[in-house]
Amino acid sequence: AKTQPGLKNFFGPK
Amino acid sequence: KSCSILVTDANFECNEENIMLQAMDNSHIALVSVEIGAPGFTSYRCDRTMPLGVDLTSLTKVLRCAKDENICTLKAADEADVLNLVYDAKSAFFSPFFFAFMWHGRDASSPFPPFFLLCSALLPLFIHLNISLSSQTPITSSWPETKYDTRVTLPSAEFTRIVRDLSQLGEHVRIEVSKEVVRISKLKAKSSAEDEDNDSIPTGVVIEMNQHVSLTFSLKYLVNFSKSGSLSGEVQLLMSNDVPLLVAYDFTQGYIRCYLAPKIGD
Repeated sequence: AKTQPGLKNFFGPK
Repeated sequence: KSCSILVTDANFECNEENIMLQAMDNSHIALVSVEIGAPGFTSYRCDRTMPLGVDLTSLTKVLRCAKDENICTLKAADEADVLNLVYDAKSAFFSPFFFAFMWHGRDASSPFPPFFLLCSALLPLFIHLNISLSSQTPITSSWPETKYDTRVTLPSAEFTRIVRDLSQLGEHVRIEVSKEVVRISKLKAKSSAEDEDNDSIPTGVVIEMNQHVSLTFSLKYLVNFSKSGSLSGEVQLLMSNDVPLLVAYDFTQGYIRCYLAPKIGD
């Protein structure tokens, strides 16, 4: 199943 | 209005050059970034860099009072906790009429002021509205910075139509980009189906790519992004594998950019 990671998983912490 | 679908409150960062807004939705899956340059306004003045923390849900309600011909002036005084919106009906027939009220937009439980309805009925007169401001920490407009493998440019109306139509049929969509074709496919909610209905894209589409890309996204967010379509004739989809999609609407003197995390894994 596909999971839905948040944007921070891609861009790192803001 | 487009932002308020994604985020309930955000900071408008004001400086001499522009007004910027950047905020993530509650689930941290989508991010919206807006910039409107000073030349995009009839007149613009900013004496001091300051963030205007605004409840976008309330702001949207206030903006519904405006008619297309209204000129909207936004004002915030130094150290003020109120954003003033003044709608000028541009009509010499009516004498100036100011209607001032303030409510605390951040308190969702407070009832909407009943005289708001009266205020709507009085248009197109002059209206003077206040929105309470909240102070929040400043944002960094450089986040996120990404390079992409592909860029697809297409008419924004087409994009809006495609995601709206597909959202009737499923929850997710797969966007695949190869050299000559963009395939936007509905993914069935149940994985039993083998065939997918493909929507081939009509004319006016430009594909720039370094690498084949295939990504899966939640349609609900794409539909919300597409509500910005009226701001620009074209939309750009920037993608790399396993990287959030950037949906970019550029308009004169500004832009609205929406980022969406892809679904990953099998």
